[in-house]
Amino acid sequence: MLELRLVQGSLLKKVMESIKDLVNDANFDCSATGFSLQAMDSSHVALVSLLLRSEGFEHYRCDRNLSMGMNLGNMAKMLKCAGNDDIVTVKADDGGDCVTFMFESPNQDKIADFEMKLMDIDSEHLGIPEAEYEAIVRMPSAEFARICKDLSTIGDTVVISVTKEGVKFSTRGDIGTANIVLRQNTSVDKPEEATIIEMETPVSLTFALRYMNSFTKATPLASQVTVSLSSELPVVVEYKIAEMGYLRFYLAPKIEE
Amino acid sequence: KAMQVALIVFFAHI
Repeated sequence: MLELRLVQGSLLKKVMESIKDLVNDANFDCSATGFSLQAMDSSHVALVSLLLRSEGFEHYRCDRNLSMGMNLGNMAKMLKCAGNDDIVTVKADDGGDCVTFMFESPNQDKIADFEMKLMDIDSEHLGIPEAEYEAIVRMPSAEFARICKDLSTIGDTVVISVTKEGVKFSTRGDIGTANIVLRQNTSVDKPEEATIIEMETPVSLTFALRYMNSFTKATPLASQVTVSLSSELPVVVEYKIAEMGYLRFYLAPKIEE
Repeated sequence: KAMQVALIVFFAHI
């Protein structure tokens, strides 16, 4: 038996809106630790890793580890029917073939339940090694989204370079080139507007903007985004989810032939 | 020209 009650149901709505276009079907894994998902996009270039820790739920019951295969587009459709202030409860029986999403309005005057069929998914699980990244950039998530959107009007790829001068986002396309440099900025009153660059070694990597733009759909989840780079590793774009966990996107770089 | 590589180049299946 599984029963997860999330007072801030909008978090789950935002998570689904962030990942449904990147991944079609995925297994949600429930354990004592929390509610998690790891899935790759169909081209095996990008990976989504979600963790919502059990402590973040108002009520978390998971009698045994359970893996539930879901079509993320259908799950997003159902969660879209929840109000932004609704409390969302996810329920499933062990060995059952469906999952129920229950939505309660804050004053309990409207209660809805939506039952969705589960599916068998052969998921490939990748082992993501713990890594020390050469450069970690923390910046406003809206700024990161703006940069990815702007650059994708010029080119298809972005070169992200971190030096002691700052972080540079560059692209080139048929009409010309673009470079956007952000410098470290810790002297703001509002920590959510800070840009913080931790660099061990200068690093420069090339990524497809199409995926970066897809990741920025998670912008409503967090005011800050963390971009972790190492020369021999996929980039990690991380959005923290309140006090509960994270939504991380991994993207393999483009490499010179 | 830069070539897109897959994640499996970096992360192994478990």
